[in-house]
Amino acid sequence: TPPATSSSLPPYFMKGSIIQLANGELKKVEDLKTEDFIQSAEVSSDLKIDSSTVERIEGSQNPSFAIIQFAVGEHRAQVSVEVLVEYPFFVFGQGWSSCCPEQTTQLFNLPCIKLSVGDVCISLTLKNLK
Amino acid sequence: NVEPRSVPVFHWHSLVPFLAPSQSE
Repeated sequence: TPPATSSSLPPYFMKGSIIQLANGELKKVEDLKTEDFIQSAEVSSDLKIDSSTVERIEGSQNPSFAIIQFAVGEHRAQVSVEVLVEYPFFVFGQGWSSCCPEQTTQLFNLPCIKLSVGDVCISLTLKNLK
Repeated sequence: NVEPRSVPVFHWHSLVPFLAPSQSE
């Protein structure tokens, strides 16, 4: 399966962006905590949080991109995504992390640290995906 | 008078990647 590709940078990672949680609370993107995602998913009827462990990070043919391989969920299903190196993922208990945190911070002003193999990222799946 | 400008509000799940393993069964 070819990796999923995200070629554009969404605006909501910009520092100061207002994010609405599932309970209606508004928070700035840089203030989000692990619990915010977990609690939002708990009240969602169709989405659930999965733990996605970074298993491998490699360069893409295009140097602007990286290919990240995750082990998703309790069955550790292998999923690869190709993303811009500055694309941030939220790591459990740690916060925003990307392959190139300097670029993420430069582009979005978003505090960000280096995404590493072994990091456990927050991801979503459908509750009824079986 | 200054008109208040609407600030975009994004939904929380937009920020989380949807990593669904392909279901073959």
